[in-house]
Amino acid sequence: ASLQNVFQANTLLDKARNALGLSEQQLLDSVPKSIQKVWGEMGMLFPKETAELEFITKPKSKINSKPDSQWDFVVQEHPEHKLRVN
Amino acid sequence: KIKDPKVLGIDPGVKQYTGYLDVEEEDKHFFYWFFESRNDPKNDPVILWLNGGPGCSSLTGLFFELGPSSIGPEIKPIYNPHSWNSNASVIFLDQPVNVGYSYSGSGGVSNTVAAGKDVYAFLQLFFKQFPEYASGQEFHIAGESYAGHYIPVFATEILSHPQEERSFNLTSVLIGNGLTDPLTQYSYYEPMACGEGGEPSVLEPEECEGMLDTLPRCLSLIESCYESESVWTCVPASIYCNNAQMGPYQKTGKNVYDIRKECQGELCYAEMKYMDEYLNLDVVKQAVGAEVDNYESCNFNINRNFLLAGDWMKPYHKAVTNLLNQGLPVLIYAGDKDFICNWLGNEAWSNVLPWKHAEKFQDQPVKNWISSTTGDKAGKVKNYENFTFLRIYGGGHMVPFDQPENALAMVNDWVKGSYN
Repeated sequence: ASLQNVFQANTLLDKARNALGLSEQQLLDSVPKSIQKVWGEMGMLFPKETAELEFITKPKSKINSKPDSQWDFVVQEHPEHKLRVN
Repeated sequence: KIKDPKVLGIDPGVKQYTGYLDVEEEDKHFFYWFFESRNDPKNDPVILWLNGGPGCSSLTGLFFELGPSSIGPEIKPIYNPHSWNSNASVIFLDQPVNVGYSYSGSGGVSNTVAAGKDVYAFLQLFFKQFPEYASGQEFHIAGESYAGHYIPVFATEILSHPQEERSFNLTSVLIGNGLTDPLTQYSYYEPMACGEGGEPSVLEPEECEGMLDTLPRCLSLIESCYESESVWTCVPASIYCNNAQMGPYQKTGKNVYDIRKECQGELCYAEMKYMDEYLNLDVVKQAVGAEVDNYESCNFNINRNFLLAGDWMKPYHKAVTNLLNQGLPVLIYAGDKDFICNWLGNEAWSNVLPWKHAEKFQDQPVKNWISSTTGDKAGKVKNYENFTFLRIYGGGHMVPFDQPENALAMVNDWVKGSYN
């Protein structure tokens, strides 16, 4: 289990590290040994939950967006945001 | 043109708006549904309603709790006489992205704070387009469960913008059966499950013992998360604590949202499947302009999102301290039959929250709350100045579902300014 554990921890930490776009060194700098141990333990104690962790939220399946012309109002007074109203 | 949502007969007598807030650069699109007040929309307040999860749609609040209609077994609207738009206009907003009818073409939002700026932008644009709802009317944000994380952040975001910049005022916030101060609240799962919350124990003595044995480790992990607020310490805290403190109860098959019931179906309420079916009907999606092909009440992908797992144990109650110290009225209410965000934990963190009148709040007596609609002793209330804790008898996690009359009494009294 402990051997599995180490791989589990590394896998999980590596997945998290990749999700956050951190290098190996950045990870080692920002995650103390004690916390790396906890991640290993987590993988062992709760393999299902740690295996299910989603590192990015998958986009919705099929999108059929409607052009602005089909909406009653389109408000664009905020720099990066637009409000469409039906 | 997209049809008028009124054709659906959800609340045929009132004006409604649906649509999307688009965050172009990030390809994020948030769905909302607005219902005018049935009473006097020119003077009645506006309430923004948010469900939690994280990853559950606010349309569950609309169709399962407090909206103008619920959806019955015939997959048709059933008029709700206790709707929260009886005396207020109500906006239901699906956030973060990929929740309900909201969507993102790319990877979704991974933590609450990123959504705060989008919610502020949504409100700015909405009230710019419809100034008739912000010409003197008050504006409140209400929500439940994980919205106990969202709302303190969103309110802080709103108040961080100078009044003269804003096209609306924030009058108060209401958080129902929330998760806001996990370090305090996680000590109350054992008492709630083991007979000290007003219902008989649902666990064997040794299981209760087991919860107490694992609690110190859980609390130390949450404390590390509070100190560092780093995902590296916060993710293990949420995985360890949720298994250790919620696992034993969940294994009983009991409904985590209502200790009196068994869990039926994916979200513990069999009735919830009717609204899922309804919101996946083409005629409904066409009438509201929905742009996703599949609606789910809760997106478990988001609930398992790694960064949200880290978000879970962060100390959002610190934002509540700042809101109270700025004078914003805050209502913390809790149905007393819920396990997962139980009233013991919500009462506890309200009592220990540091703010400028904390001691005076703690010294206040707990009084009977008399519902203004039923006249019943419907709960217990404690208030000092702009901070109120309310225990609601006989309510589960979704108080308006279990106690519709008293929930409406609560919100009507609160938005009228009866903060005590």
